[in-house]
Parts: sequence; structure tokens; C-alpha cells
Amino acid sequence: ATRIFTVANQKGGVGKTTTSVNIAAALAMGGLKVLVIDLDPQGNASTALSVEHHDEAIPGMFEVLVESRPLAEVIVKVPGFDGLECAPATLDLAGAEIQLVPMVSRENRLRRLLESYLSLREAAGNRVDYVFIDCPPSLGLLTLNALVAAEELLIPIQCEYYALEGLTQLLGTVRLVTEHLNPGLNLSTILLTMFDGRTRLANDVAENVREHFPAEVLTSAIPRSVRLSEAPSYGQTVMTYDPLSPGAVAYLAAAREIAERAIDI
Amino acid sequence: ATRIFTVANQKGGVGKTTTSVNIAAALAMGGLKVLVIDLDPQGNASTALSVEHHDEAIPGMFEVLVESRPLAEVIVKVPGFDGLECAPATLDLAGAEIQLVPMVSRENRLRRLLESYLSLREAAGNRVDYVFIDCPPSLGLLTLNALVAAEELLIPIQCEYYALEGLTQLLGTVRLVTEHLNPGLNLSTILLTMFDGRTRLANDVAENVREHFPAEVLTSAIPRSVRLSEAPSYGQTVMTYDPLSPGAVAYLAAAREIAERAIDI
Ligand SMILES: Nc1ncnc2c1ncn2[C@@H]1O[C@H](COP(=O)(O)OP(=O)(O)OP(=O)(O)O)[C@@H](O)[C@H]1O
Ligand SMILES: Nc1ncnc2c1ncn2[C@@H]1O[C@H](COP(=O)(O)OP(=O)(O)OP(=O)(O)O)[C@@H](O)[C@H]1O
Ligand SMILES: [Mg+2]
Ligand SMILES: [Mg+2]
Repeated sequence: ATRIFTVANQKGGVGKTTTSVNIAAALAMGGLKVLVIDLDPQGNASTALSVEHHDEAIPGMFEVLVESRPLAEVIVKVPGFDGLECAPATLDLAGAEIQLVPMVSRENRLRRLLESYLSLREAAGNRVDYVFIDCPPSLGLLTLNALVAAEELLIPIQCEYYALEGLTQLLGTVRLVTEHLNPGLNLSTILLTMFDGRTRLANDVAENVREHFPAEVLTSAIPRSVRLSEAPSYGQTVMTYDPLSPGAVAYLAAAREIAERAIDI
Repeated sequence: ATRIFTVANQKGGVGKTTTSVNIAAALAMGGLKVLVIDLDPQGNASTALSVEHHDEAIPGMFEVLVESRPLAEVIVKVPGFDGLECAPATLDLAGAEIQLVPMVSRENRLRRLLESYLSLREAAGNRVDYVFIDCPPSLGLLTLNALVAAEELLIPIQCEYYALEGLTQLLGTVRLVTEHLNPGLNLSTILLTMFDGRTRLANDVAENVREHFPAEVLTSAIPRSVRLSEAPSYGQTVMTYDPLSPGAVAYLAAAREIAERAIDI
């Protein structure tokens, strides 16, 4: 079955986008069929995957969520990969949340449209293996749609003090979602990001997370590495930009761990 | 007259909170009366200033915005400073945006309540010199309320590639606000944050920003410095945690530049 991940954390700048695009790229390089859905109006994931999203005429996730346009009509292939594709976020997505507020079943819109796309692909004998939904830094209706559409939640946690503070709020929202909207959602994966082993703070945060979430946190932590932040300026993931860099090696190991942990569904 | 700054950028993790609390602390150490308003439901600014905000019973910015509670009833003194105070954000603030959507004049709620607080202080002969409103990483109704309440906008820009991408969207929102809601809003200050001079990327971004915004960008750029990220874990700003660290010295210089640039109102 297709594994559907939401990559969420309302704390800003913790590595949601960097994690979504690099894990997706690593799995695609391993021969798997992967879809990245960009739900952040900033469109950073679309940029990193070299998918055009600045032109207002391009249909993207706004049309999918607000106008129920089929996903198949907005998804594009990511250049340089066989099995990687992306549903881009255009700027108008910023206005989607206010438009969704009065709609019936507003939290389920993405789930229904994703299900019909995945069954389309399955029927065509070209099943999608992994979906990653990149969320904006908030717990509004865009992130709620992602939490309802997914079966697994991947939380990137930056090894900084503020990162821990937001976790209680995020887990509270997840509990509400599993109680009322999506009982099948499972916090399966936590990934430590921007880990700088030389600082006491990073080690303290990492130890704290490993203690509280021993089963969920991946063994592989992502080190702080400038090649990771340079890659998007070339419209690339670090996997193709500098495959031997510490960041690429760590994301490859994390992708392998995620694949090996596949829940027995 | 009181200078009212909104510290905003929808890109996450660029240093909005770190800038708000450290500039405020630096100005307060210089003898000025400063108020920090925490509009981010994560409450990171409240944490950095050691202001209690986890207890639901504590009134905070949710009560101010949604129930029109006077600011004077939620503002508390920041321990360790003479003239520094904070209006905390409690977790329920996360639900404020949806509550504000149907309200009349929903973007002006903070402005009216801030104006009445400032005139109260002025009448008592204890004028507030500076206000800093720390925003969440989004352009929703919380940030809109801040943009309407303020006269000056301070944009922290992280020296990373994605940081530039979001700027166009932010400036577009600012233009809408000045056209329809607050003609007096002025993008007066841009601060480069997490600047690591050893990387080409940081130098490229900084050069790009200085070229496009020569009048707004401060001469002082904030270096990446671990002491800055350690300070909040002690409930402190870096100004008191490690006043001689590169981060503290840079924020002190930035605060002085802001004070010296005071617009001739
Ligand atoms: N391990 C790393 N080492 C160095 N830089 C990193 C690393 N991971 C991410 N970055 C950089 O840090 C910044 C924040 O990362 P990213 O944009 O992926 O976070 P995010 O959680 O998606 O942010 P937002 O909350 O705005 O969506 C980016 O400029 C990115 O290039
Ligand atoms: N100059 C700096 N050097 C090192 N670390 C920094 C610096 N400035 C901020 N940080 C750290 O980087 C992280 C992001 O900063 P901060 O939380 O202030 O950004 P923000 O824009 O307020 O984030 P959000 O979008 O979630 O509100 C924090 O963990 C903070 O401690
Ligand atoms: Mg992102
Ligand atoms: Mg913040």
C-alpha cells in the first residue's frame, strides 16, 4: 500500500521542506515512485524540486483544495528523476484557508482528492509508493487537511530550545485529529535536524527527544551542513547537488530507515 | 512619540522572536520604556522574557484580541529590567484567527486596544518609548492585526536562499495593508540574521538585500552564534545571558542604529 506522510511542525524553520524534498529524492533514487505535495504558500518545496510555481496561471494546490480540481491535473514530473513528481503550491494558496473556513467537511478535501488520484494510479498499474505533504509553519486548515489525508506523521525537530516548546501544542492538535477526523493517523517518525554535535544545547535537545520518543525518533540525525541550504538556490535537492556531503549521506540513511520501518499494514 | 514596530516575516525560523526580545532588551537597558507584544501562539517571546504563559488561566493576547480585554490587564513586567514589559501569548491564541474571521473590523482590533493603552501610559506621565510586536510565521489575521497597529515594519531576513523567495509575498501583503488598512505603515528596517560570513550563500544573500534595500537594511548584521539560541533555555535574552558574546554585541549595535534612525515624526 502507498505510505502517506505529513511533514508538519508549526515551529518555523525546523527543516520541514528540506526533509520532505530530500527524503523523497532519496527514495526516488532507490527506484520508488514518490509524490511531494507542497501545501506551503511560500512554495519552497516546489522551488527545491525545480517545479514552476510563480506564475499565477499555473494550476496548483489552491485549485485542488478550493475548486476540487483533480490532483492529476496539477502534478508535474520533477526533472532529473524517474519516479519523483510534485503538486506545486502557488502564491494564491495563501488565501485558501479563509476560503475553506465556511466549507462543509473542510478538513477532508485533500484526503478525498488524494485518494482518487492514488486509486487512478493503482488502476493504471503505476502505484505511488510514498507521498510526502510539506506543511506551512502553522496548525491551520492547510496543515489540518494534511493531517487528515495522511496515515503517518513525520515531525522534524530542530535541535534548539524553542523546538521542544512547540511539541506539546503539536501533539495536542494531533490527538484532536485522531479523535475526531482521522483515527488512522500515526506519529511514526521523528527526525532530528540541524544537529551540531559540538554544542551542549543540541546534545541536550537530542537526548531529551530520544528519551521521550524512543520508538519514533530515527537513529540518523541530520547534521547542520551548508550544502543543504545551498542546494535549493540551484533548484536541486542535496541528493543531486552534492551526494557525498554529510547532509546528503544523513538524509539517505534516514530514508533507508523510514523504508525499513514500513508499518505492517 | 512612541515608536511601534511589527516584526514580521512569514518564512519560519528567520529570527523574528530573537530579534524582538533582544532589541527590546537592549533599548530597555539603555533606560527606555519598552513593551513586547507576543502574537505568536507558540509564545516563544514570552518564554525568552521569563513571562508565564503556559497556564490557561493566565489572560493573554487571546483575551485582548477576541474578548477586547484591555492590554493593561494582561501586561506584566519582565523580571530583571526596569522598563521592559510583555503582553504574553497563551496557547488559546492559536484559535484566535478563526474567531476573528466573522468579526467587524477584524484587522483593527489590536490597533484600537494598543492606542488606548499607550494613551493611558502617556496620561500617567509614563510614556512607552518602543513597542515590538512579535508575529507568527504566517500572513493571517494575527500578523494583519500587527501590521495595522504598527507604524514601522522590521523584517528579519535570514541569510539563506528561501528567505529571499518569501520577500515578494511579504511586500505584496504590506502594500495591500498600506493601501486599504494602514497608510501610515512604513518598512523602515531590515535586519540580516544568522549571517555566517564564511559561506558564499550568506554573502550572496546579504549583498542582494543591501542592493535592493540600501536605505532600510541596518549596517549591523547578526552573526550565527550559539549563545543566542542557548539564552531562551534560561528564560533570558542574550543581553543578560552573555552580554559580551558576538550575538549580544551585534543586537546592541542594531538597537543603537534603530534608535538613531528614529523617523522625524
Ligand atoms: N541540516 C541543515 N543544515 C543547514 N541548513 C539547513 C538544514 N536543514 C535546513 N536548512 C536550512 O535552514 C532553513 C530552514 O529550513 P526549511 O526551510 O527546510 O525549514 P521549514 O521548517 O520548511 O521552514 P518553514 O517553517 O518556513 O516552512 C532553510 O534555509 C534551509 O535551507
Ligand atoms: N543569530 C543566531 N544565531 C544562532 N541561532 C539563532 C540566531 N537567531 C536565532 N537563532 C535560533 O534559531 C531559531 C529560530 O529563531 P527564532 O525562533 O527567533 O525565529 P522566528 O522567526 O521567531 O521563528 P518562528 O517563525 O517559528 O516564529 C531559534 O532556535 C533561535 O534560538
Ligand atoms: Mg517549509
Ligand atoms: Mg518566533
